[in-house]
Amino acid sequence: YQTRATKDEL
Amino acid sequence: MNIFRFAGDMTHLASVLVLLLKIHTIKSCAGISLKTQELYALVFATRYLDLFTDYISLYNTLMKLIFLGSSFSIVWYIRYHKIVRRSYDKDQDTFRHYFLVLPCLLLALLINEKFTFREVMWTFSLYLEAVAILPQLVLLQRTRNIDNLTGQYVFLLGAYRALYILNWIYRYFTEPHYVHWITWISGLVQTLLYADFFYYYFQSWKNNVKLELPA
Repeated sequence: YQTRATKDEL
Repeated sequence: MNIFRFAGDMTHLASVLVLLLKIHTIKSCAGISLKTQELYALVFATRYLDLFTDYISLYNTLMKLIFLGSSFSIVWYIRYHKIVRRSYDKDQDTFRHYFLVLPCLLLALLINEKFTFREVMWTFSLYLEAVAILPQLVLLQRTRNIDNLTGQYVFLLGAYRALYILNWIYRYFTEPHYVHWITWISGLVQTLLYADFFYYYFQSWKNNVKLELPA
């Protein structure tokens, strides 16, 4: 989940 | 998604559209640094490697495609378009941008959140984006006179990262475990690099005089 949260920004 | 990040993305979008509009309509890239545009194309290429593997939202995918498409087409215009390329001032745009790429790559190999190819590439794109504006700022110092489209382009580009800093502060206080020092520090460095440009941009705007950067 953590990496998903990090990479949701452009 | 929060208002700061959305405003940041829209400002970023506006900056690339202003640039594309300028180049496409007046068929000129005077005052634009090809080196900065190439660095930005590299930033997006290394940051959006997950474009086809991780689907986050339609918005996210659409924006990634727009940023990739616009940055590579700007590089194409300046390099290969038969009219635009004539207005490219390669004698002035001499910043050795490879001196930016290599240190960022080494730093990404040393300081990252996870030592995987994707993560190192993503971290590299953050470090590179922080310094990608340097060739453009150097070119503006040299050519001194800044046409207002170029001035708006640099201003919007700096403003988007400043809005992202507000987004990071907001997410830090509203989301548990949202801590990303690498992103925050490189974003802060990036915004600080624009600081002097912002100062002169506001001075010229306030005094309603043409934007001049001190040599």
